[in-house]
Amino acid sequence: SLSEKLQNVFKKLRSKGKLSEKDVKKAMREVKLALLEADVNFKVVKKFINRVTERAVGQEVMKSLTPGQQVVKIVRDELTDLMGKTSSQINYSPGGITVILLVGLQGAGKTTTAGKLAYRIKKEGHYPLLVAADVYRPAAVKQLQVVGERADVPVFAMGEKNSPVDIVKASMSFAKNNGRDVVLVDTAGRLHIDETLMEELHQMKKAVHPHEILLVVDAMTGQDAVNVADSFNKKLGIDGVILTKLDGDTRGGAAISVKAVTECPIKFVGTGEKLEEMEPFYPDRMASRILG
Amino acid sequence: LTSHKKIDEGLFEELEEVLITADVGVDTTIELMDDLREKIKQEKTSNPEDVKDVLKALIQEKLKQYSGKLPDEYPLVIMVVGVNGSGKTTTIGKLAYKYREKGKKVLVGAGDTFRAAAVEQLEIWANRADAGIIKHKAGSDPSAVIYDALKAAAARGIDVVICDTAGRLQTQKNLMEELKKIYRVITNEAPKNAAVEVLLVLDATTGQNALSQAKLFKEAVDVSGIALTKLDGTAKGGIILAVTNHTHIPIKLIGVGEGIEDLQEFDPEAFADALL
Ligand SMILES: Nc1nc2c(ncn2[C@@H]2O[C@H](COP(=O)(O)OP(=O)(O)OP(=O)(O)O)[C@@H](O)[C@H]2O)c(=O)[nH]1
Ligand SMILES: Nc1nc2c(ncn2[C@@H]2O[C@H](COP(=O)(O)OP(=O)(O)OP(=O)(O)O)[C@@H](O)[C@H]2O)c(=O)[nH]1
Ligand SMILES: [Mg+2]
Ligand SMILES: [Mg+2]
Repeated sequence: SLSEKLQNVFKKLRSKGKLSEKDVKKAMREVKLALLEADVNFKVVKKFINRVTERAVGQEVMKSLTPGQQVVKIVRDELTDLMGKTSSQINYSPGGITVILLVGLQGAGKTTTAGKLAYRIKKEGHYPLLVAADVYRPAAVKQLQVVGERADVPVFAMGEKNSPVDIVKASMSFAKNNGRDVVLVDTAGRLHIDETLMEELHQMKKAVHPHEILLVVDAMTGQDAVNVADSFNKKLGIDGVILTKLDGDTRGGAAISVKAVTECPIKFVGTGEKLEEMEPFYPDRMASRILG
Repeated sequence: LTSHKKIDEGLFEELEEVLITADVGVDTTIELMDDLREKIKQEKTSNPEDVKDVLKALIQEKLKQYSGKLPDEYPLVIMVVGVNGSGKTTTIGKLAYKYREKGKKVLVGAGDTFRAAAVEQLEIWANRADAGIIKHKAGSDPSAVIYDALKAAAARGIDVVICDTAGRLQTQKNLMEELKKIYRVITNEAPKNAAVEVLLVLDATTGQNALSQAKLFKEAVDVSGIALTKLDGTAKGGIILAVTNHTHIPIKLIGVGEGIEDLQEFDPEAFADALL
């Protein structure tokens, strides 16, 4: 683990007595490697190392009797800070219908997460409505209907012959007429470089003014996470992120990259395929996981 | 790459950054850069413009050792495995279509009996590809579905059986055991003269975890080929270098879209080109 590697670096250095800038550089190299191996984006790592180095060559480390532990603490603290706060609530509209849009790349976990969110929102005393706006993927509508059935939440669908924008517009009237106060829209997976499909999301946003546009990201995403998040944020505007498949052994550095480039909170994390397997996001736990 | 007047450390750093950003990973990047410096010394390369091409050739060489072709011997059984959402079911649709285009009779086995609407999704692909499908009701034993598919294939003179399995994380021990059981059914029940291919589907957007996926899936069901999907995005799939290095599994196919024809045979030259 990184803590062990840093302890080793500083063990060798302690015999020399004082700590030099060169020694800190050695330690920072270990931090850089650990973060890259955890899939944190290269440019984000560079910025992070610069900030940590600045603190590490300061008095708190140079004069410390346990410089190794000090550096580990600084790295952990800075990483936790980068992750933001725990802000795992849904921003419900103060009056009227709350509209939440789930967006992201193909296979990230949007449909499954829509079910989890619906389940949670219902438990919080609201009346959610799931909307099947993916008309492209074979049996996507059916998948959401099965998920809705399991969560005991109604699903609004108009088959696969209508445009997603029309479906979402129609779902709003349906929600109003049926006492549903939260509309949860499951959209088709898409590439951030697909202009037509990104424009479709833009049209959807203009039509129903979502309160939350949540980007669903697979926790095992590599360096590309930064491009995806940046693109979705610039072209559409993101209010929050949900990180999925954290029940695996991926370190999840994509979390840092996404947070760094969008400055949006990571609201929830997916920890399995079942409805209840979604938890609030804890920055300190994520920091520990990334540091290995 | 910015233009350099001579081959200097700045040029090497830039190339390192390109590799890391392509998900090649730290260890493999260090290895490649060492080989690059060695090659440049050997070939007495002096023009900085040529350095990138030397690196490209090195990467191509590595990949050529481990690239393979779509299996072309019959009867053929293909078992498709991989983590959740990587593109297995869609890839099966594309594969079924490819074999139908070759005039082969294809049957798909709906071995994902767990996920919502997994069978319905596969059935739509089978219809599009003009392939038969064997399915049981939701929650049934995947091994039983695959057993039935193999028996039906033998009875109907099917050339290619493609088995879909549920997505699973390589660290889920009970699910990996389930996969081993399905594999045993295939090795026991496939015709004695059948070729068996275990195809691991990896998502090109995946980072370093792809290496753990390849290692553990190989350990469990002796993966014989890799399909790298979603290369039509901006992810480069550089992790495939470490994967082939460590596991020696040949990369056979790449997914470049969501349409039935968006499956291509792996081309090391094109891949190395796109990587840099
Ligand atoms: N282990 C695990 N699997 C998950 C998690 N979230 C989703 N999945 C699985 O990931 C796969 C893809 O999930 P989907 O919900 O279909 O993904 P999607 O984003 O809607 O996919 P598209 O609509 O095709 O873009 C499914 O097998 C899910 O069961 C999670 O947190 N953990
Ligand atoms: N852009 C792009 N999308 C792809 C590609 N291959 C698959 N997809 C999409 O990725 C998503 C997931 O594909 P699936 O075939 O359902 O993946 P899977 O591995 O069977 O998923 P599970 O069974 O849930 O584990 C779908 O939206 C597919 O259309 C590809 O090569 N390019
Ligand atoms: Mg979906
Ligand atoms: Mg599938």
